[in-house]
Amino acid sequence: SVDLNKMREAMGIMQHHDAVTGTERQKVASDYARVLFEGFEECGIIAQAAINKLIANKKQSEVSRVDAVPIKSCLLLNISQCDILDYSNQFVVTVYNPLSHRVSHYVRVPVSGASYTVQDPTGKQLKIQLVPIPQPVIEIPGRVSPATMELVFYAKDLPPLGFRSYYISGSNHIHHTSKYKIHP
Amino acid sequence: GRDVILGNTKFNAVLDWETGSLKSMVLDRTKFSVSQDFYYYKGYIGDNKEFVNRSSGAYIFRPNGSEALSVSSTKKSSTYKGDLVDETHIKWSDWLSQVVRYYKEDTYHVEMEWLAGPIPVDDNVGKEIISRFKSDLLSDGLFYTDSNGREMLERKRNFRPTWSVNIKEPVSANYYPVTSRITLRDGDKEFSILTDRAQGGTSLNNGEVELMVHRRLLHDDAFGVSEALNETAFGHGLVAIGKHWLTGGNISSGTAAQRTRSLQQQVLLSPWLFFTPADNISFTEWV
Repeated sequence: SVDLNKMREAMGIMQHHDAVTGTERQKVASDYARVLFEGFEECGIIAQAAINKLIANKKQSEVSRVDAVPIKSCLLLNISQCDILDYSNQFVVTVYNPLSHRVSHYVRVPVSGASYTVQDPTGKQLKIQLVPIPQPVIEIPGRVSPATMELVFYAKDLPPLGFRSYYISGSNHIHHTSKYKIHP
Repeated sequence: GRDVILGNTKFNAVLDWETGSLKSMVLDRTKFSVSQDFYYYKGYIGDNKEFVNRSSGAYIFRPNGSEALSVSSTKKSSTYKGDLVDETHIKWSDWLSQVVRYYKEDTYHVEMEWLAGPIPVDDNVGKEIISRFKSDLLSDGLFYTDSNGREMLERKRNFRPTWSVNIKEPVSANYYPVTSRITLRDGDKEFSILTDRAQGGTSLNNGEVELMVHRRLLHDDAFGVSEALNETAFGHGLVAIGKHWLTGGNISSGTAAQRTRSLQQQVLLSPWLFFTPADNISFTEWV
């Protein structure tokens, strides 16, 4: 409950029309972004604990191991940026369905490798597609990522109020170093 | 040299092969003409001494004149087709582009991801950028906008339901808040655009819908901020990115309502993604 408070506060502050309509100064917008970020960080603790609990329920014997699984959000996915993916050749994408009925969802994640395989928990290899990320004509500071493509796959029939994880491995992955170190 | 078709026989969007411009759509096997383009309004410059002479600014949308100007007439596009998604990347200018997407499985919508900014103001003109859709729907001056997720409200151009109105600013006086959706109807046909955020929108002519996506203004509107809505980050004007989704269908068969509801749930209560690095974990171990 305590971990929800930051987001509760953020939602309270964002009843103000400036937070909704875009009439605020940029510094105010940046402050709203800061408040929301803190909310997401704290809610992430709950999400991670909840998903680990769901995993653990299936395999009680491995509770201690799965408790250690870090599950992170990438809040800059809207601009095709995710530092976890920039530095990992293999990663797991967990897709949580917040609706009370089954849904299917096209997952898009920014990647910098040349080829990838995506497997569902049964080991079935899913169809994937790599689509180029449009590059800006004018170089503007903002998006900081080596990713040049987006990996697309279809997460079909996600269970209601539940999740499914997909194991993704890449080959010919280019490891990027400090040049792309993400600034706060 | 052939136009790009995104979709199938029941639902599709046809784009011009060279520019990527939307030309027509098929909803429930019914074809209708629809185009989309980006325009901008020049911001009005007033002296702020009286209400009727205030500048366009953070709180007031007040274009200088009623005509929106085209952002660019020379668009360039490239199309990427695959097993899961077809998409066309369209460039209007150095500061405005859009990706049009059609996902192939069970999809009855087209996604448009626009990227606008930094809006150039070297000419000392503030600009308010809109995405405008023109169709052959006979909408009879009516359009529908949602009201903070409550209900769809009917809006009638140049009209107020409870008093006799004398419209002096035909563009801004017809703008309404669109928190998630704006819709046109013609007989049994319905055409909706869903937004990913609250935006201003209207229908200034029958069959037309427009939504404001970004603004950069050089004068204060004297409503208290005391500064123009001319923001920068890293020394550049702001860049905004967002999505519009186009969908529709027949009203009597319920497909329009069903598709819109389903799409709203998909995009407004979208699945959450979480990531775990697994460089040292094999698939078998992970399973």
